[in-house]
Amino acid sequence: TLGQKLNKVFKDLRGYGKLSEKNISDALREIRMALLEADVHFSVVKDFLSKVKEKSLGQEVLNSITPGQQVVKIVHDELVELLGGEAVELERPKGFVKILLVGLQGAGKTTTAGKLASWLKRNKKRPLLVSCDTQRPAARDQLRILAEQVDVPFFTINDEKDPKKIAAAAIDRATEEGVDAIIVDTAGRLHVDEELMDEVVQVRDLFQPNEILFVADAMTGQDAVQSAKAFNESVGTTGIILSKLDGDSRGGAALSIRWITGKPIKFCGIGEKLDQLEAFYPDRMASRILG
Amino acid sequence: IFSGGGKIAPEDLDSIEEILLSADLGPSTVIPLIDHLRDNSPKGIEYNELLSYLEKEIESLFQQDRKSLIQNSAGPTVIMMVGVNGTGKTTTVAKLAQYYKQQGKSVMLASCDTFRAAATDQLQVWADRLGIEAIQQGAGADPAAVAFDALKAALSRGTDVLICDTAGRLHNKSNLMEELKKISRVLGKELEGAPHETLLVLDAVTGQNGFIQAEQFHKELNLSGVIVSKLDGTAKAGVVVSIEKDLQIPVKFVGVGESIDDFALFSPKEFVKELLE
Ligand SMILES: Nc1nc2c(ncn2[C@@H]2O[C@H](COP(=O)(O)OP(=O)(O)OP(=O)(O)O)[C@@H](O)[C@H]2O)c(=O)[nH]1
Ligand SMILES: Nc1nc2c(ncn2[C@@H]2O[C@H](COP(=O)(O)OP(=O)(O)OP(=O)(O)O)[C@@H](O)[C@H]2O)c(=O)[nH]1
Ligand SMILES: [Mg+2]
Ligand SMILES: [Mg+2]
Repeated sequence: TLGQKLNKVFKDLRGYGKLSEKNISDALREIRMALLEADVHFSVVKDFLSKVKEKSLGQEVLNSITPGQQVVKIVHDELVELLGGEAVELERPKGFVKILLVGLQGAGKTTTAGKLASWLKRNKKRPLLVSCDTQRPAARDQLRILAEQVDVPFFTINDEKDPKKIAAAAIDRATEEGVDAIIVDTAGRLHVDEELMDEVVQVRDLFQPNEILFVADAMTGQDAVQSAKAFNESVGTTGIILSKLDGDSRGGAALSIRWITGKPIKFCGIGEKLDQLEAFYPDRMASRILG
Repeated sequence: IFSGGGKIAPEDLDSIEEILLSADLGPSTVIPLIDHLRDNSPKGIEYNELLSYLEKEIESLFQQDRKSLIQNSAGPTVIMMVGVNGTGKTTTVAKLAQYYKQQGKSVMLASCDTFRAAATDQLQVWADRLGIEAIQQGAGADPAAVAFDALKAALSRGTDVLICDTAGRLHNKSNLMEELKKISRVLGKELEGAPHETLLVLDAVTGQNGFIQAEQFHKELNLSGVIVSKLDGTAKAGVVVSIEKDLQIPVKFVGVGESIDDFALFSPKEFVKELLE
C-alpha cells in the first residue's frame, strides 16, 4: 500500500529529526505513482503534489517520529478536501424537481434514471420517467421496463426522432399525471460530437432542468478531464453521478472530474439493481483512490 | 507542443511523458520508458528522431504475428462477446455480424443477455437490420440454455458463424464470472473447440482497470482477443499496450462509432501513431 511504501521511504529517519529534500522527493514520487495508477489525471496529480509538498515541509511531519504516517495523513486529508470535504446528506428535494441526465455512451444514464426514480419515490416524491433517447435501439423499452419495476409513470413519444419535442411534451404530461418530479434520460453522446452536444443544449433550454447530472463511469481513465470539462462548459452540469463503483477500479476519475468542474459528486451507483444508489462519501473515496 | 525538427531538451521529455500518460499507457509503462530515454538519449537528439524511436519502441510491444479471427473448418465458428457493463458488446456483435456477412458467410446471433432490461429487444433490432436470426428465450432464462439452443440451431442449419452476446458484468463478481464460464463449457460440450473466439470488448475511456479486466476475464475464460470500442472519442486506450505486452492478448478490431459500419481491423502502426498525436 502507499502507507507501507511511504514508511519505507522514511524508515531511517526516526530520531534523526530533519527530513531531507531526498526523503520528500522520494515520497512524492511514490504518491505520484499511486495516484496515476489510480487513474487520477496527471495535471490533477501535479497540482495535488505541490499542495502535499508544501504541507509535508511543515512542523507536524518534521517533528514527527513517524513522518511516513504523517505524510499519508496529509495525502488522505488533502484528497478528502479536494473531493468535497464533509459528506453531504442528501435531503428530500423540495418543489418541482426537473432532472436532466447526460454523459458518454454506456456510462449508466438509463439505469441511473431508474435508480433516481426509486430514490425520489422512497423520499415521498412522485417522479415521471421520460426517455429522450431517440437513437439507441430499444432505449425507450429499457427505461419503460425500469419504470414498471419502480412502479412510476413513464413517458416518451414512440416514433418521435426529435428529443426536444419529447422533453416539451413531458412537461405537459407531468401536469396531467400530477407528478412533482421529472427525470429525463438522454442518449449517450461524445463531447466531440458538435451536433449531439448542440442537441442536448437545446433539450436543456426547452426543459429548463434544476439539476443537470453528468453520469460518469468510475473506471474512466485520463479522458475523464476532457469529457467532464466539455459537458460542464457546453451543458453546464450541477452535479456528478459516479457509476459502477461496485467494480474494483480505484476511481481516480472522481478526483479528476471534481477538480476540473468544481461540481459536487452527488450519488454513487453501486450495482445494477434500482436500489443500488447511495450518497457520495469523500473519505471513503479517498481511501479507495489511495488503494 | 514542439515546433518540430528542433533538438530535444529534458523538459520536452516531460511533455512526451504527459502525452503518454494522458493516453492511459499507465505510469508503470511510461515512467521507466521516459527515465530510460532521459538517461540514454544522446544530448540534443532530434525531436523527429525521438518520436520515431518511441513509435517503433511502443509498436514492438505489440504481438508480432497477428492472426485475424479463427475459422472453424468443422462446423460453425462460435464467437463469445464478453466484457464489463456498457462497453459496447451488443453493438459490436452487430458490427462483427456484418463483417462476416460482407465475406459471404451466414451468421446467427445468440441473445445470452437474459438479465438486463430490453437486452434481447436491443439485439433483435440489430438482427432485423441485418436480416439474420437472433435466438432468444424469455427474460430470466438461463444464458447457457440460450447458447445451447443457438448452437443446436446453427449446427442443424449449417450456419457459418454463431456470435453470442452476453450480459455486461464486473470481473470482481465471481458468481457472474462463473455464469460466463458455464456458457463457455456448454458451447464446448456441444461442439468441440467452441467457443473458437472469446473476445473482450474494452471501452477506450477505460483507465488502468482495463488491464485488470483483461487479466481477470483471461484467467476465467482464456480470451482469444480484444476489441476496443469508442475510439471515435478523445480517449486513446493506451492500456492495450500493457494488455498486449504483459498478457499477450491481441487487439483484433476497433469500434469507431455507433453505426454498424464503424468497425475496422486493428493496426498497431495506426494505433501508435494516434497515441503520439
Ligand atoms: N455493476 C454496475 N453496473 C451498472 C451500474 N450502473 C449501470 N450499470 C450497467 O451498465 C450498463 C450500461 O448502463 P445503461 O444505463 O444502459 O447506460 P447508458 O448510459 O444509458 O448507455 P447509453 O444510453 O447507451 O449511453 C448496463 O449493463 C447497466 O446495468 C452500476 O452502478 N454498477
Ligand atoms: N461512440 C461510440 N459509441 C459506441 C461504440 N460502440 C458502442 N457504442 C455505444 O455504447 C453504448 C453501449 O453499447 P452496448 O452495445 O449497449 O454496450 P453493452 O456492452 O452491450 O452494454 P451492456 O450489455 O449493458 O453491458 C451504446 O450507446 C452504443 O451505441 C463505438 O465504437 N463508438
Ligand atoms: Mg441509455
Ligand atoms: Mg449488451
